[in-house]
Amino acid sequence: QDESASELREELNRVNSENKLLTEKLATVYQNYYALHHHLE
Amino acid sequence: MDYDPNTNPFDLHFSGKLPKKEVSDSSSADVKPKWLVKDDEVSLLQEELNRVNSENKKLTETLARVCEKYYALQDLLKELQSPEHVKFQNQKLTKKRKQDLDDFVSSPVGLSCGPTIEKITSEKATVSTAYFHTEKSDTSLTVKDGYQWRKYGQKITRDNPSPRAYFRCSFSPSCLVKKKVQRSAEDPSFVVATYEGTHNHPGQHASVSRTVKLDLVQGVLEPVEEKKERGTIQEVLVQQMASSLTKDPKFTAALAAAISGRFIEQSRT
Repeated sequence: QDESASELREELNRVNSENKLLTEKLATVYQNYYALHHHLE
Repeated sequence: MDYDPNTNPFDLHFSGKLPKKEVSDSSSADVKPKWLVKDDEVSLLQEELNRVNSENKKLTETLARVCEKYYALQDLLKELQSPEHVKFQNQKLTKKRKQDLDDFVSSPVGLSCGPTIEKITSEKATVSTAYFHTEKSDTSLTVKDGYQWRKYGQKITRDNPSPRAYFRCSFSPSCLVKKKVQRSAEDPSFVVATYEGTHNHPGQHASVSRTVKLDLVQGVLEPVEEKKERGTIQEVLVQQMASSLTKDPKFTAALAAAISGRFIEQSRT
């Protein structure tokens, strides 16, 4: 059980980090999208 | 514009690049109750992992959608900036101007100088734009549109270095038509006149229309030649009116009745 909990924590860490990167990328793309949209207007 | 075209939001294979750091397992290290059995801890971790995975999925989907729109906009921008598109737009504009010019000249009220007219009709007022060809070296604005105007303002706009002059119809306040005149920013060989409203009186024919001249420094200018021209115009107008009225049988009858009525009144007194 100790081993199972450890693996889960590791996986949770990994997915959390991935989520953080996804959120940052999404923010960047949103910003670029609206800048481009504004430019085209 | 502040955007980074090198952004590659589809690069989602970054999980292998992530640093392998341990969970700051505060729930298990600091707050973890001693009575919590290992099964419960595994269950909670699994639940949290499911939640984070679901969030991860939603984020990935949203990112894909936004990226798709972003790339579509980028393609549109490239298309608009392509030399072929710019050339096409210029040709289209030239054709439109020529067509409008032909339409206006062939119309019964067309002026000999042939301005290009674009009309936008709204519920409140009719707005029309006319382009008048002018020499680039000519610093004054000359607009022959068949009506007389009174200037009431002038200002410089940010988008165009040439001054913009504002006019009211000389029949104001009975006629509320206004216009603004400015040299075209795109093509300085044209003067753009924008009209608001429709005249409630007839204008003068092109052959007898008065030339409205603006001196950009001194404001409204009336040179001697123009005064002479106006005098000639008035004479022509009077002759035309007299000619048309004498040909009108109703008018002659009404005139005869009025004169005879006046004679009768005088004979009574």
